[in-house]
Amino acid sequence: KPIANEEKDKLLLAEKYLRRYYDMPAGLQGERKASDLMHQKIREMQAFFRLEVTGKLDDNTLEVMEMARCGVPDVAEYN
Amino acid sequence: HFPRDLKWKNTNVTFRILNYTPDLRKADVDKAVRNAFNVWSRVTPLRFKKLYEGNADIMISFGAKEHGDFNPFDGPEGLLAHAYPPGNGIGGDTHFDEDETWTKDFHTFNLFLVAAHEFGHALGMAHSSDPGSLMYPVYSYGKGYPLSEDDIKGIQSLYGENPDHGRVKPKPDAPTKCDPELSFDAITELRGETIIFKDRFYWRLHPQMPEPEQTLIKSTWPELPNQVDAAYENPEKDIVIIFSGIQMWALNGYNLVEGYPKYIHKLGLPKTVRKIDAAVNIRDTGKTLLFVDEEYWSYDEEKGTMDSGYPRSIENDFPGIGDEVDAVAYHYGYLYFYHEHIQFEYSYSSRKVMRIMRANSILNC
Repeated sequence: KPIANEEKDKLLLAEKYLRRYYDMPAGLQGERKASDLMHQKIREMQAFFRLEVTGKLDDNTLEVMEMARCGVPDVAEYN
Repeated sequence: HFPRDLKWKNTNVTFRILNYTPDLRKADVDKAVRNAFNVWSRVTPLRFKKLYEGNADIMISFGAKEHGDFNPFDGPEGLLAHAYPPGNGIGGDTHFDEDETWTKDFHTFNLFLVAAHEFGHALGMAHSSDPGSLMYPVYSYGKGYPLSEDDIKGIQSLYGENPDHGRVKPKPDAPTKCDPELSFDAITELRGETIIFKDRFYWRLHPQMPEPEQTLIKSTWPELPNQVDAAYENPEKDIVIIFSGIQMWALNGYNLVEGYPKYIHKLGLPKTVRKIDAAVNIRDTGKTLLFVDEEYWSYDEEKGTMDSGYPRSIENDFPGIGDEVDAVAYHYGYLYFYHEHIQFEYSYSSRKVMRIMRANSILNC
């Protein structure tokens, strides 16, 4: 049980992060499309931070997502 | 830059501080804001005028959670502040998260540094991927002039150079790992990982991680200086000793050990020694070798004293590696000496060089 919660927390953190800083659209996109989109946005973020681009939510990627930072997005227009 | 290279049409920009954080004296906030604008005016024709009423280009405020722009803050840590690109209305406005603790030193989070970054956005700068840039999205503390070459190039391509100001000395950009001339400042093990120090950065090598990860030293260890001369791990005590100048720090993982920094002369080195070039603990013997110019000392970790009969000549005792060392590591009976862009694999038992490689071959280059 706790493991599932932990995984879920990581996923929520990543979703929030990618929505805020990588222009990932909110709301329902249908199962398959949502996960493709998430992997694509994770790759974008890993490329920006010069991490290994895997599209997966590995420890290094999560570690960067938890760091204190500026609220302006890393890509696209800020309005 | 932001899309369409948004920028202010003229270089006289106004700002107004709408409210103040209770974390700092008002005068400290005024000073942090003024110094943050000075960072950008030093390298451009931009001039910043403070208003005390009415509408200014850059309206500065502190707020928590939802604070009026539908871009809510998130409580302590995480999101620290944000700013809008140049433009009318909310354009240029800069908001700081009041749920953070704002400081004027290395404790998190330094208001001057965050403000300098946010004003970069308010002037038209977007985020940089260079971890050594002020416009890098992740917070890190550092002293000195905060703009890197990347930052300066970016702002000057929007507003031009500062006509009455000579070149400022930018922070050096992050070192690139596959630069053939790359040399190291220091190298140490840390709980199974290899840490390589260069300028204000370190690479972290983990056996399972194909790519070395580059980070600012101060992002991980704010108390450490920006420049490391030597480092070694004492696995028995699970500590890493970091040397810089005549001081040394002890790290237990990511925490600084109580009572440090200390002077290196506490180890028994003569006062004439002002800097250690390299250090390594030989696990099999319990001795730590300290390399200074063309000589080295042997320190007995068990007794906590220098061995007698030192210093000795590097060239005589380690034939084939030359007479100076930048960094040294020890793995399974081999010493890895680094000098300039060369790495010597030296067999401790047969006392000879087995291989000569480029220093950055350890970084998969």
